[in-house]
Amino acid sequence: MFEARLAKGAIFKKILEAVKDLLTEASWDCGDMGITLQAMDNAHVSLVSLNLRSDGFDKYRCDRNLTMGMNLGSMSKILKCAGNDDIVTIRAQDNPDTVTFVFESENGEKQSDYEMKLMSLDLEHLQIPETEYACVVKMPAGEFARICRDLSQFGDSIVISCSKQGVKFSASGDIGSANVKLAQSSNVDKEEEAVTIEMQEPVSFTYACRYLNFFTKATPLSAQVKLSMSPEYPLMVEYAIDDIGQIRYFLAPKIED
Amino acid sequence: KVKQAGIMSFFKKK
Repeated sequence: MFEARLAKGAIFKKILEAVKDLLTEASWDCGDMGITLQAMDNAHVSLVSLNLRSDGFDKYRCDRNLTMGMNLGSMSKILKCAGNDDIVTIRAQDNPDTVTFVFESENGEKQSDYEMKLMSLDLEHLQIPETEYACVVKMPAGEFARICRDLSQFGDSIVISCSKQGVKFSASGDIGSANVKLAQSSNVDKEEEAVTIEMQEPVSFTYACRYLNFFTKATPLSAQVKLSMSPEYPLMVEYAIDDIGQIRYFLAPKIED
Repeated sequence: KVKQAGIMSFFKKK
């Protein structure tokens, strides 16, 4: 028996919005420690790694480890049926063919359940090696989404350069060029509005706008986003998910041919 | 000229 109950059910709705355009299907791996999902996009350019810790759920029971293959478009359709304030429970038997989503209104007067067929997916899991990043930028998630959207008008790539002075986002194309520079915040009252930079060495890499814009679908999950960069390593874009976990996106850079 | 790298050139299969 597997059962995971989350009073803040809207988190699940936001997670699906954050992955459904990038991934068509994925395996949800459930165990004692919680729920994880790892999947590459179809073109194998990026990797999504989601982690939801069991202690972050209001109720969590997992008698046996199980892997549930799901079509994320179908799962998203079902989660759209949940209200923003609904309590969401995910339930499955051991060795399941189906998974059940139960939505309860806050006052307990409405309860709906949706059963979805599972898929047998034979997906590769990748080893994500530990690394010390050369640059780690923390900034407001909404600001990052805005910059990616704005610069996407100029070309299909964004260059992210990070130095002691700050972080610079650049794009160029047929209509011209664009640069957005952010300095490290000197004095912030609200932590979530701060821009902070931890730098070992300056870096500058080129990334595809298309994927960055997919990643920013996670913006509603978190006030801040963390961008981590190193030579010979993919960009990591991380959004914390309340006190339950995080979603990380890894993106391979564009390199000189 | 730049080209898009694949994620598997950085992360290997488990």
